[in-house]
Amino acid sequence: QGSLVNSSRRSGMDSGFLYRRLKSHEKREMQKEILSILGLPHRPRPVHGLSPAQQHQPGKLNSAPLFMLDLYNAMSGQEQGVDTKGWSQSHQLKVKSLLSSPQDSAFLNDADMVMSFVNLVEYDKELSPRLRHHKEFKFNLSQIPEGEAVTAAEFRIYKDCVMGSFENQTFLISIYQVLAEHRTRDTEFFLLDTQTVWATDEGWLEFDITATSNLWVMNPQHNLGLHLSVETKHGQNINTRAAGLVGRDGPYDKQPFMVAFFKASEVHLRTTR
Amino acid sequence: SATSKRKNQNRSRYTQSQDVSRVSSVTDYNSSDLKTACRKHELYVSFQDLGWQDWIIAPKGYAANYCGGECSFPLNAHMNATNHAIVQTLVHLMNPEYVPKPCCAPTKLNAISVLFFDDNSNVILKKYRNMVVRACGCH
Repeated sequence: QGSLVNSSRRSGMDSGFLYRRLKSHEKREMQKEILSILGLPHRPRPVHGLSPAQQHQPGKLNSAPLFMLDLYNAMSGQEQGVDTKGWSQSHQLKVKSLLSSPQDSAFLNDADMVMSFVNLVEYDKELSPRLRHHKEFKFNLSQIPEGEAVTAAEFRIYKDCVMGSFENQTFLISIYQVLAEHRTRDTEFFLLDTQTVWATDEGWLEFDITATSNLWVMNPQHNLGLHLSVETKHGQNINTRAAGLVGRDGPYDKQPFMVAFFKASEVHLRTTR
Repeated sequence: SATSKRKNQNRSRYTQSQDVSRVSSVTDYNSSDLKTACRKHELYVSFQDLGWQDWIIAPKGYAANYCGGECSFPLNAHMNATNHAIVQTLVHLMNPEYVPKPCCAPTKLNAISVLFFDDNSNVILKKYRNMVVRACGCH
């Protein structure tokens, strides 16, 4: 620590590598070099990065980082010291499914990059002008590195178990891409995916939004977000919260997010320094 | 015998050229490599030491090993060298100024994945191929 230790004396090897604390400008140089190797233009400064508590207890991560850590562990094929006890049942199932089904794990291994996106909609306008219950979601896909193509994308939302009046009901949950918004008439939608679930079901629901994500990466101006709505089997439109769906104001480890898998179309050569 | 004498002459030329190349090789290598055969040197980059634990979720760091040392001849048993490197060493010793020395470089590389936040608090899981040197040898 701070002293000049010639490693050859210490470990008998003659690499002549000197171990000492780096001076501040050397540390900055080293950081720049490693950021360049990681392909990053600068050191990211996330507003919602890792809090000191989360650095030591990954189980306290928000839903998206937690899911991504599952993928990381599945991809690097070994637990990074994360105690799976902290994981919800669905997360553990997700990792097992990623590892077990050959199609999924080949799919994950084939990706060069996986990215999760935070929902940018700050407030949930629960009712549309025509008094339809729905939820809005928006994700910023404009910062994707050049040459990365979306090979798959899914929207994930958590559903709690619902008892009471809906107990023996099923819900039809639909996810739409917003095509155009008008001041004087209804918003135009395109149905992307639907799922029928029991009111008592609990866990993460995944909706395939691959085509839409590719469109948004190629044409960011078309990115007007997603709408989600819930109907009973009688076609009655109901409040998404009443159906057990968790929004952005829900528990941090159950908030909705989107995840996309990318494959690089060209090799990124690092500029020599 | 004549041949052995000639061989001696050759050898003296060899040793002479070898001495020359030895001298040149001494200048080529910094002192530490002179004694070390080509091998992998361990080096570890700790993201925590760099103060990056607020944006890098996993891993804690990675092995930035590097290859260093001399591709000399005769090769000792455990050093990994291709026949090409052996022949190139010999030819180099005869014509140091024309034939480059075999170089100590990676022979096996591994990928690593890094999980980190970007500026918008999105999370990126990126795979870096050929990132970690697993083995070195003479090329």
